[in-house]
Amino acid sequence: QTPPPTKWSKRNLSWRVRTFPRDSPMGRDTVRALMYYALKVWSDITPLNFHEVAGNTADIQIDFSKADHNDGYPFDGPGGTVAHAFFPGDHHTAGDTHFDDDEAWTFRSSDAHGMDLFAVAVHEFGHAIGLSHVAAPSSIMQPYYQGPVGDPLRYGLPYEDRVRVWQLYGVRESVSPTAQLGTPEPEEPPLLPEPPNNRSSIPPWKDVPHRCTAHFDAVAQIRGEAFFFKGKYFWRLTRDRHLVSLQPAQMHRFWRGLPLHLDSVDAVYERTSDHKIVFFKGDRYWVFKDNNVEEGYPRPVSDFSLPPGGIDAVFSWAHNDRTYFFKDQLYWRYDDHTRRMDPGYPVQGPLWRGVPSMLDDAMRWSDGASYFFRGQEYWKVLDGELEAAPGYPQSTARDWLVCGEPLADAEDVGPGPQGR
Amino acid sequence: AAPAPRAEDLSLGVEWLSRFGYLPPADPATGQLQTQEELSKAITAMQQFGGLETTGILDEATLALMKTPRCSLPDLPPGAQARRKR
Repeated sequence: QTPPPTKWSKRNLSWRVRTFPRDSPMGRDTVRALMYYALKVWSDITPLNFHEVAGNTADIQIDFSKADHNDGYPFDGPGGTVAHAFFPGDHHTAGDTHFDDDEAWTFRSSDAHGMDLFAVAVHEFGHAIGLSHVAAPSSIMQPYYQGPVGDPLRYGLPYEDRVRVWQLYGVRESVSPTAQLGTPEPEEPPLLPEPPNNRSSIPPWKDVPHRCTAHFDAVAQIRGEAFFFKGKYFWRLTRDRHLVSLQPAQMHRFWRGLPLHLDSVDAVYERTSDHKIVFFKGDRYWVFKDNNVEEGYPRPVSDFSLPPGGIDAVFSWAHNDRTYFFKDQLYWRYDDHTRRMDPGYPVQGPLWRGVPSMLDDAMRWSDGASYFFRGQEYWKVLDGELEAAPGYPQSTARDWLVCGEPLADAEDVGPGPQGR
Repeated sequence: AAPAPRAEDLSLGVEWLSRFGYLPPADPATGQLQTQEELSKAITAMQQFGGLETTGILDEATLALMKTPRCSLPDLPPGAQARRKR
């Protein structure tokens, strides 16, 4: 009974977020990034390519609208209908996607009343490329909102949806060098705003630490990227371990809400329970949603049942989804989901053989391994192992921060405090 | 026997079923009036699509699903009811 499918005859489709949610705590960059990843879900498995444009000619115009917005599908306030998209075709609205601006759009939120923007966007972009509703309960194209679908970076379409979109567009050929030349992958936008990396934002060189000689205060994996903190600065590495800039960014200009007098942090981690980012300094900690501090912080570290004095390091071990706090030669194990310290801690460290008992910081990484940092070295522990991998420690500066390579030296303008 | 749906639930149900493609658009002559059989068939189709037990009546689970946040687009394409009728 279904009509002949409508689909795009072209394979390169442009998109643009024309209007943004008005009262959402989500920043514009986060909204854009979520749209990017929701479209990527479809382009990962089909020959479709999506690229963001600035003008009014985008194939897929994305709007946040309220009530009757003159397209025949009026919104009805919170709840009810939350979004819609127009099927491909010759009409000027083909592909356009509208979200009800009266919904409480969220991203990685523990708020049960919020509407996960990524989940809804994946569904609506399914319409925008030609898929209609289906009854299958596991399909993203079933019409009812069923809550968040998980991490945008890791989300994969259910089998039914993959089959249906393949019926329309075929399967994306495996990436080959020639295919990449023809259809270059767009640069991935970050889930967090870019740190300032233009020269004018860099303060006088005498105050700036050098990434190749620094003993880092804290290291964390945040939204899949690595952050190395030193003093009032940090370096950021993309998911494929490329430095966003050789120059450090200023902590306070990016992590909005950290006190200006804070000259360094002790430890940082992304909480697995709600993906908020937690900064520790001395007896206090701050919780960030994206890069904005939450109200009511700082709070005392006793909230975690930690003693006064703070911590040296923190990370979540992927193996058991527990968070480990380190201070001097002790460590604690904490359950972020129940917000309780596991009984029997602290214990004399380290848990992992070969890893120093006193740490600067630690982080999990997307390869499944855990990385422990101390001084200018780091140790790698493979997923689920209790012993450092052979061959470690290695140089943090060389392996993570592009030091000791001719290209890095050539590009590394500015003398730096150590006189390089 | 299941209790008869309240008038406002019935009204909401008919409006909902029309909006999402389970009932044909309202006849200008009769307004939103539908035959009981037509309504029951539409409810059954909606329940089937939504993974509910197909009772053909506006029970609590059906009304709850109708109040669940959802996409504005219809579940059945325009004219599906006519084809089903034939």
